[in-house]
Amino acid sequence: AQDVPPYTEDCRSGTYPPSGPTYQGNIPWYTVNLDQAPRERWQKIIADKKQPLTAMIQQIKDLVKFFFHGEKLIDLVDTKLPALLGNLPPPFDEEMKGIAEASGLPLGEVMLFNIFYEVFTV
Amino acid sequence: CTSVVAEDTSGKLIHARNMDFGLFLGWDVKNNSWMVTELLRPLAVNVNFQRNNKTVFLSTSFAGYVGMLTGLKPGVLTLTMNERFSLDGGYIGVLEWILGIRQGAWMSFLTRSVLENATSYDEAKTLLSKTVLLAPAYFILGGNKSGEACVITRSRQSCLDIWELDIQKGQWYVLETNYDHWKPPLPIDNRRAPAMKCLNRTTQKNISFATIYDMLSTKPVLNKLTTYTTLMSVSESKFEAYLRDCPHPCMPW
Repeated sequence: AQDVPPYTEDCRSGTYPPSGPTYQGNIPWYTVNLDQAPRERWQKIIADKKQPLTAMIQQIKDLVKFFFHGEKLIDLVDTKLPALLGNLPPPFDEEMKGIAEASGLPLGEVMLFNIFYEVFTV
Repeated sequence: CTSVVAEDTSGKLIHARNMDFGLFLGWDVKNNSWMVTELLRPLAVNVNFQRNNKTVFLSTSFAGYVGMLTGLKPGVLTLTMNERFSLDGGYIGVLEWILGIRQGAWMSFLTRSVLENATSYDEAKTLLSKTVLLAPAYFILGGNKSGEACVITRSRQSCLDIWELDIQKGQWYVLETNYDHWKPPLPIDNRRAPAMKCLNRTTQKNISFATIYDMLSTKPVLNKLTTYTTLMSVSESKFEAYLRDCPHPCMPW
């Protein structure tokens, strides 16, 4: 299907500046001050994005529950992942702790989000 | 993902990417969309990392994610990372990490470190090609001078290939999706050929933010997994990022 319309199309033109149905808006700008303590750097962003971050992590938890038929794996992530991964390199470890504090999410779930790339390269 | 670095006829480099993520992470039958992709879009943020009130680097990222996948270091380099799938994948690196074998670097942490600390294109290239990693990856790197662009293909342990821009031989862009550039892509996921067709049709003399955005807006380069498009130019200090959608009918990947 990838090679036939409407799943493929001739090279588009005139799409810039972005508008129309494939454009969902500009991405908001934030400043992260690297002079601040790592735990404090992401506070403003997380304060603004707490709800969508919680929703996204909840979705991942729901998928895990669906595939593995239970909460045990999520419990493992929440309670054991920080200990299993041990000290991640600085300043990332402290930054994740700050994000967990600011969002109210368990540290293990914030860590899981941050190691998503490594886990999904299979 | 689709990443490209192209050089215009004046020698300026433009680096752009479509960020695709969320494959197989829950399909929403009602809305014809990937659930995680939909939930990632509201998390997209542009971040200006500063030290002493001066910009160190700019990045498009996701709130809650401290590593970097897309970034520009003013006057020095641009960098994007694309996922490289392999049986010897990152899950093995994570297992090794848990078992105490911890010489590998986490992918997005390395990318951020390079954006934060590298002082030149060559230094960045060395770091990205020689550091032992936890997962395979493609690093797409652009510099600040004519000819400074490459795709670094990495396994966890070593650098498999560095594919450089070569203007003398007519190679005025490097383009990477999620397959080794010397092999054909998966037939059901060929975004490379449509992207190259659009760039070749555009020609080097017409390359710009607008024409690269056109290419990244063409299905299936734009697909149901695309969360954002970022356009970067070191020489013009321009960094633009846009949230994307691919309304039905559109390829799921």
